[in-house]
Amino acid sequence: MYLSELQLHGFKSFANKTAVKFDSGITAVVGPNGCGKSNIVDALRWVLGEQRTSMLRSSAMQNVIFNGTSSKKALGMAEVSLTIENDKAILPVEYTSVTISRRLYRSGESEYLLNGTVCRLRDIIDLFMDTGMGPGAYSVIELKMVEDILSDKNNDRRRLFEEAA
Amino acid sequence: MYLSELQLHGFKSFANKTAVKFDSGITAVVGPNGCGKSNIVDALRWVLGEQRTSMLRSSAMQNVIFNGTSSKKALGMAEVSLTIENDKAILPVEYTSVTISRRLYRSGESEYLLNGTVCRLRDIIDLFMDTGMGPGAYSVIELKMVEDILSDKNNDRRRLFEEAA
Amino acid sequence: AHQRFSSTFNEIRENFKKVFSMLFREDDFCDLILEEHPDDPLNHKVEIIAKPRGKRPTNIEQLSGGEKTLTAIALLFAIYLVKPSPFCILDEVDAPLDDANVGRFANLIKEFSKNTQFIVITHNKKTMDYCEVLYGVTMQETGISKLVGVKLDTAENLVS
Amino acid sequence: AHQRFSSTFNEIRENFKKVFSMLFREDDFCDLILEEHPDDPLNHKVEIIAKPRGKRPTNIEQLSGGEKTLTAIALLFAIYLVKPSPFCILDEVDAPLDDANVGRFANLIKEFSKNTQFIVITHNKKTMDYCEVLYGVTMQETGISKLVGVKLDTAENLVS
Ligand SMILES: Nc1ncnc2c1ncn2[C@@H]1O[C@H](COP(=O)(O)OP(=O)(O)OP(=O)(O)O)[C@@H](O)[C@H]1O
Ligand SMILES: Nc1ncnc2c1ncn2[C@@H]1O[C@H](COP(=O)(O)OP(=O)(O)OP(=O)(O)O)[C@@H](O)[C@H]1O
Ligand SMILES: [Mg+2]
Ligand SMILES: [Mg+2]
Repeated sequence: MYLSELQLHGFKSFANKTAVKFDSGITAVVGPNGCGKSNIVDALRWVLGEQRTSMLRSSAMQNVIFNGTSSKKALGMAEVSLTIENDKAILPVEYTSVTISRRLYRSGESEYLLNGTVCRLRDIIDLFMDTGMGPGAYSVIELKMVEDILSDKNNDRRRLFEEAA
Repeated sequence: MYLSELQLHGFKSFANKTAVKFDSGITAVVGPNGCGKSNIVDALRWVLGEQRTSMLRSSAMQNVIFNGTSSKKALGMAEVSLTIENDKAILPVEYTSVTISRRLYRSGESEYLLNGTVCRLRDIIDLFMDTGMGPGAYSVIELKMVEDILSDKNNDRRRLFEEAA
Repeated sequence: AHQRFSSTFNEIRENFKKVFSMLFREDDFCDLILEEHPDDPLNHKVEIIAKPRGKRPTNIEQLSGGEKTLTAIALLFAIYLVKPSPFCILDEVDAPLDDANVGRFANLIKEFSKNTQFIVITHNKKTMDYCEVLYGVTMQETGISKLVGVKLDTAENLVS
Repeated sequence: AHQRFSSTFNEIRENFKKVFSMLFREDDFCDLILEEHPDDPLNHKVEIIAKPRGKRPTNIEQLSGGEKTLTAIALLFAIYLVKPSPFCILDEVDAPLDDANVGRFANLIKEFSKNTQFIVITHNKKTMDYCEVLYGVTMQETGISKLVGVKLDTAENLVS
């Protein structure tokens, strides 16, 4: 099972529709400070159902919608779609690939889609049960976590161990 | 006023007597991870009277004494000396340069020296009064401070502002 | 529950020793210790022991920035391996590492990429050398991100 | 005391705007705001506003790792300039910066080095180019640091 494509439209600095095709091995993402690399990571967390705004560097969920610049107006919706290849039949075997999408409007209304059909977040969570993917699954390693695990201020280490148990 | 030389002997990983001659402009210190660069920063803080072991990445003051390796025994004393050029006569004009030294023995006994003569920490603090140097003076910028001032968890920003006032 | 925590702890400890030895050298020692508090059995802390190459740090605080980062990466991977996701994203974790350690870190990723898909965000040219596919993100138009597929030599222009 | 804090705050704010403009570009906006709490006058917080180049981040949390680091460096310098010490030590603060920002950071140091002596610890080859004197620290003998004076081309071998 691997990620084949991530599509972003109106998500943070990705005002225009953008498609990132991942290699099944190692894909590097490079570029200057502030160009949008970590925003791609936020998009991945978000489409997999992340609800904690602190994990998305935002104080409110609507902050992930492209909020405009001096030369382009803010957008009304953010949409991210992730396509996963089911090459090892880990997901139900009728799927060769699965596309999950999440949309958020400025009003606060939001939608989840599974292969283009509107569904509930619950359906996506159930589909990825026991695959190691989905909200709360441990798939991102960043320097902030390095510092937290070393300083262990809030017994972070123990908490990480318990989440893995 | 500028630093001309730092001598380390038995301080952390500097088991052998080492002299670092600084340029009056910009001196770069480079080398692989763990080779001793930040230990030089700790030595500078320490010789200027730093008493907080947390600022020296140590749980006890004696931890700054070279604690031995599998091939060399631990030493019984740490000594650091710093020579400052008084080119702008900021310090009392009879000094062309001033050397301050600090020693710490495993027993916990410690000494301060001014131009080779044993003195009290008080004498060093008085000498550097109003020069912007000395314990608590704000001369080191590192990434940990960058994180603290951004996260502002313990009202760090306000505290830094007040210390400057 | 305590049983399950114990077995998970042991598994993480095994993984930690294995990953640590891939990132450090053969004569480097590491361990994880569960500090039991007889009066507070639900609240023991996990202690990390890491002693590179003949050094004798009294605790990990004494280690250098790069050594601590490498140790933390080993532990985070060790935890990850208990319930591995099909993919793993690394966001600039190589920033505090010198060239030699970047090489060891990249070799580790290469080794694990047989079973795990990696997405690596980096400013480090040496790390980029180990990746099959390179994407550049630019912001030509103020505040708007744009993606470009990139070959390695172009990447070096892209990161400035 | 409140008077002195106010005047210090204003001085820091002036410095911050000046240093920020040296590290960012001309159309980048920044400010420092003292949030007054009428009910708790001794406990106002300092808020940092930083808006690079036409972007409109709602707060600094939305900025990227490198943008935040550059903003923090500007503020730390601004505070430093109120009671400047004759010397300033920078320990690997350039690690999160891309090449262009390393250049701006190094130019800032160069500018201030007329009045301040700098000791810069770095793994970054571009930063090294701006320094007059380069020292290499090695650990040939296990766990024991040794200093070598270094010319730039040797430094590149030294950091690996
Ligand atoms: N909702 C939004 N609308 C528009 N721009 C946004 C939004 N949220 C964040 N941004 C912008 O995205 C930029 C951050 O991008 P990101 O964190 O991905 O950078 P990066 O490539 O990871 O950089 P670095 O190398 O410094 O870590 C910031 O400049 C921020 O202003
Ligand atoms: N009292 C001591 N005796 C011997 N070695 C010590 C002592 N205290 C610290 N060390 C060693 O010094 C090393 C740390 O050095 P330092 O922090 O200066 O590295 P660095 O050059 O800054 O590396 P990095 O680039 O990773 O930040 C550690 O490996 C630590 O074990
Ligand atoms: Mg980033
Ligand atoms: Mg260091």
